[in-house]
Amino acid sequence: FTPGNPKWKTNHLTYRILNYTPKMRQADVEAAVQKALQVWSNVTPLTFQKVEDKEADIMISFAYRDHRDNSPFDGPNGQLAHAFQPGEGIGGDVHLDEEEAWTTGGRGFNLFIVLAHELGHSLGLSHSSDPGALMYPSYSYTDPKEFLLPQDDIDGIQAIYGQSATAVQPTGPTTPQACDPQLTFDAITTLRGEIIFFKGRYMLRKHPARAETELSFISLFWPRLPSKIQAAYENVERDEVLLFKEDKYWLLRGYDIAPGYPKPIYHLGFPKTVKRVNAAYSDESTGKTYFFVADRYWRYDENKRSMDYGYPRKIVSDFGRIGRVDAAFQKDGYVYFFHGQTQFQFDPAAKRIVGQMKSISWFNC
Amino acid sequence: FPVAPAAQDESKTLQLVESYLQKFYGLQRGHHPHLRRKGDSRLVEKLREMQAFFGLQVTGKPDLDTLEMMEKPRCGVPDVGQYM
Repeated sequence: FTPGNPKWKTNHLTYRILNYTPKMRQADVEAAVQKALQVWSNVTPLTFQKVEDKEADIMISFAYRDHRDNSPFDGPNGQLAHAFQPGEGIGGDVHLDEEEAWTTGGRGFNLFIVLAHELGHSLGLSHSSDPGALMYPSYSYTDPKEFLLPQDDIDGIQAIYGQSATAVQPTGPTTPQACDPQLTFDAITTLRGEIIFFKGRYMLRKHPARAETELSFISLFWPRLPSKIQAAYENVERDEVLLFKEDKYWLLRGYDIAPGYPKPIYHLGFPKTVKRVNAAYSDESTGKTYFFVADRYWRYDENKRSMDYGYPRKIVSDFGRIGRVDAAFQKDGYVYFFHGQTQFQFDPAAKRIVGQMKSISWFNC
Repeated sequence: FPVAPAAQDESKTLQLVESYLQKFYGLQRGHHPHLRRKGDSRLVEKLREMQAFFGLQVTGKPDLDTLEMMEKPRCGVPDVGQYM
């Protein structure tokens, strides 16, 4: 919260767009403004009405370097925008640095994302230390189509203006905490010696040489990848990682997404009855990759680039009672199967489970 | 993966740190050059505050992770105090 808890005295606010950036179509700027305002009106009783040629509560403008508010902009990057807390005059106003590369997508700086953040200030919020929050100070891109206001921001704004009038109260995503015993994973893969744990729009990255776990947005490294990756595995020999969601998969060559992806999973030999892959791991020593779907699994020959004959088979018949597999990866000869908050260590040579741990055992909690 | 920023010389680093803490953590703009020594306790105190806010390791030193965070594009509103 902003010190002094400033808030608007009315829930029905006005806004005005004073000028436009030449880098975007005017209609795209207006759409970004409306979408950004909706982020906050969706979860509070607040309404926003657009006005022309008169003073509005929230004046939105693109400004250049010193624009006479004692907070000069600094050119490309650095400070992207700023906004003032609720109040008369400049209170509530949003200033955007005209020298930034404003866009509607993942290149440059997404105007909608920055506007939604600044409007949080216009309504009385200050910065949040939750790295997943919209009100976190540094910029991070999320596909506007997938954007959901995080719970941290919902809690903050509702503490000022109360809940929305809708019967069902909106909720938002929370930021995964590495040492949260409840933490489960969407997918896990190794990547050049590191282990990458996928969860929602985040990835937790564990480097063997670093004690702490690094949390990042998937979009930070791979803006074209969707959130909620469902399966992933590394083909160490080819230095490739395959990532799966629904009936599509992407290929990482090194650290970059290879052109021409995503491709249908059916190119790998799955029957059309398979709609998604739950988990996968690849056995470097045999060149075989194992795909887990519901209670069955397929085996794929990386050299022949085709599914082996005689599959699918029942998971339980060859891997034991590990239940549905959320995620899997192989490391140092063992395969680790994740089911909810439990992790099974499987020895492929002995063909049996040799250990059971918590899902977060890799994070030095 | 983003490559760590090239090692900068110390005075540049100090300038980046000072400017960041003045803008976003209320470090007073000092006019006492002799205070510009790295050991300036006020600077260290503000640096620790910034590191705590971002969930970085609180070292009070401008380590690599801290500099990386300071170089990220961000909002111009300070992280502490009011913005009037």
